[in-house]
Amino acid sequence: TRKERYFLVFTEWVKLLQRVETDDISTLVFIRQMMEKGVLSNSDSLIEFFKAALELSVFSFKESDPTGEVFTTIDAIGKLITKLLVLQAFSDISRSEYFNIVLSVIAVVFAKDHEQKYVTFNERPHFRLLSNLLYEWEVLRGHDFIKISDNQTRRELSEFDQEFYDIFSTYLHSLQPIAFPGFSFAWVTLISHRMFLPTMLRLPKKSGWKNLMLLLIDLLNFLDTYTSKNEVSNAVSVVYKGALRVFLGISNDNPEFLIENHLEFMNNLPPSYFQLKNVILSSIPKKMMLPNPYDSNLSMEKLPACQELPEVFYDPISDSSTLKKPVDNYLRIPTNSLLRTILHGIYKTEYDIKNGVGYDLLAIDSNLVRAIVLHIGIEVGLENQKMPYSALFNAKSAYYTLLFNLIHEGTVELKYQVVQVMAEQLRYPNIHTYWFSYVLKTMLTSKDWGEQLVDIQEIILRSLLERLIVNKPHAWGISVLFSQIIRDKNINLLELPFVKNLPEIKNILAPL
Amino acid sequence: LGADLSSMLHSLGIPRDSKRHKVLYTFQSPWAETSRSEVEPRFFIPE
Amino acid sequence: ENAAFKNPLFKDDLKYWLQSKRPLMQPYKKMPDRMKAQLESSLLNCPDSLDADSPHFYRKPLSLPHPTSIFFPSEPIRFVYPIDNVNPISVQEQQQQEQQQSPVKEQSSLNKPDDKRTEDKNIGSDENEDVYSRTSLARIFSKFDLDTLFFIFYHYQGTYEQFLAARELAKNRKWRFNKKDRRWYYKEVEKSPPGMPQGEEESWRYFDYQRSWLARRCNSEIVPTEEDFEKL
Repeated sequence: TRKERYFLVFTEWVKLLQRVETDDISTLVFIRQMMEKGVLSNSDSLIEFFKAALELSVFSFKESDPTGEVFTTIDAIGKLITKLLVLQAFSDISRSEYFNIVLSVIAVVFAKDHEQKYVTFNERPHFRLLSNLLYEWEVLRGHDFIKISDNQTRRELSEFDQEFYDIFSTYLHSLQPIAFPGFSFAWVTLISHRMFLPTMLRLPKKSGWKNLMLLLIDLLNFLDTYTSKNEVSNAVSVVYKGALRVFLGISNDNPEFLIENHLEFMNNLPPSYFQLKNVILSSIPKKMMLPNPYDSNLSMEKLPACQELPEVFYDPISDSSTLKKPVDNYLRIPTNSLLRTILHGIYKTEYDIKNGVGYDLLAIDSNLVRAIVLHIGIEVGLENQKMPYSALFNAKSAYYTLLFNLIHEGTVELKYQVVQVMAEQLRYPNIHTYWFSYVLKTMLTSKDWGEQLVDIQEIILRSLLERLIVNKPHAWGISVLFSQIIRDKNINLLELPFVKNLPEIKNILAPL
Repeated sequence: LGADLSSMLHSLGIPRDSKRHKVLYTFQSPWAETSRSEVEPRFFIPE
Repeated sequence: ENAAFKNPLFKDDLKYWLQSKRPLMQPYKKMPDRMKAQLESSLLNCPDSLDADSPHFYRKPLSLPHPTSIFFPSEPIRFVYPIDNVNPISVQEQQQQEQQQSPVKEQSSLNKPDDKRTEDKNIGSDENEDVYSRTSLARIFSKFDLDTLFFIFYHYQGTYEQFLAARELAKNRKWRFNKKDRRWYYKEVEKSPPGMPQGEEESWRYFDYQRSWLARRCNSEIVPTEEDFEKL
């Protein structure tokens, strides 16, 4: 059959690579012959050939002696794919169409193997092929494809570089663990691959960030979907450990990625993952020196860094959201009707299942609350450069009263969501950390709450404690605020009724 | 409550001193247990 | 909407791909047993760093293969450096060590209160600190003598080892590669002996890889010029 003929041709290619070096002229002659003799002359033959080659490679992986070279055929395919990416004239199909076709064949052969083989499916050959493609491309693209002698091709490849990663990320997104659980561990290894993750973090103009966010959110969604409150399967907890380690690596190498995208991460993080939350929110800009947060005469007011605006990768309340106008109008002129509109917009018509600590359902749109709170922070930051300190750090300012009223008028779950999102803004020294710690400190002892005061105090302390009783790291802003509260003469935590009634909390607070 | 991350940081090669080294370019695997060997990082040889 | 899938050749296998979209649209409330089993098998087959390593293709052997004893390891020994350790150990030794030693209890660098985060060490910005410095191979190269480094440089063209040899020669041994004659040069500065009028005597040496395989002194007129040197 034609398929068997393709098997033979591919086997010849594999044997050739075992006898000559990969840049040997005979490899080019071989490829030219494949084109001239109809093996790789059009999309159809391309699809059929690669389908045959892939099936043969996956099969030979299974058949080969595990202690020997199990990837010989897979490595040969990766080399052929990248050579064709460079060598073809791409007159009848474009480079990206070619790459899409090849990745589509890989995806379909993979999906069939995954679905048919069920538990005997082995992810390793499929992983190896995608890992090789990343490696081969990284070798090619060094110093802007300087290895490519032909200038025209070199220019085309340089333009294609961004597309390579876009297309590759799209397929990785489709291979995510929720869709292909049998590929989960290979998938986590691919998105953190040394020839993928650092490149996506550092593509010019942050052009890799959007795709990378998509993939990391796929990972968080998988964890969120399959972390149930009382039990987490062993496999899921291993995935979690891998995710934690990847985030630690990102926080070490490129903290700005976590800093500027913290909103998106918080929107998708499972609510009970406090340590991972802290890793993300504890990231600090590379050049920054962190003053000791427990220093008793530390005051944010005196820190120049606390006047700086933190970078945010996108505006949280995009113009599409219905609440941007009412919120902006309220910040200009606070009115009750606007408040009603905003409150109404926050409540959902149906419940969300949430594995929260102390709650299972959510009747409010927590992402919208997060967007509103961060939007207020951004507006304050911008105003701070024009208005005097007293105008913004003022319980009469519209910024403060909007947050106050959302809490005052809101159900207990809205109170908690608003407060814990404000606590999320307490990160490294910047104007958001500074202003929200002012707001929380003021709210903690404000008489305007009336009989709600104790409830609000309990929610504020809970929102801080839940971030501090977990293992390090702890966000700098949280540590500063908490140590200031401990020393604050206007409030004695041990006297608060909800502390007196809870010995385990009292035992935490008393020594402090 | 999470875990003490110091051994995880150690396995990542994030040094205890504050000097930062990039770790993702030589990242072997998401798990310490499967980082059995070092991996060839990207490198460049001028023409 | 993937144009490639329009091709009829995908028709009979596309259903497997589409099947995967269902749990994306409607994630399971509770992980079904089938999925749990698949996740378990994925954990068992988890790719390790050897799977993720760079593919190695055929390389022309440097010399005719001389018989080695069958006890020699066929798989290249992968060195793993415990970060602080100075001597490379093989994976096997490390595994023994790990069994004995409890996980390292050390103060994490994260968030030590008086944590003084210094200037970030971008790649290559700091003289000696770059991505490769902490790899065991680069550390082993720092122990090689010049002869070995030149051998690797000239005989393992295009490989990672050649890159490391060039890096060691340039960064740590202060040799410079001349693009024109493809020789490595070394500038020797001799202080004039005390008592003589202070002055510096510059002299150049190059490694003669074509004939003598020795470092030779350049005679004074052919002193290499700056732009002949590769910026490594």
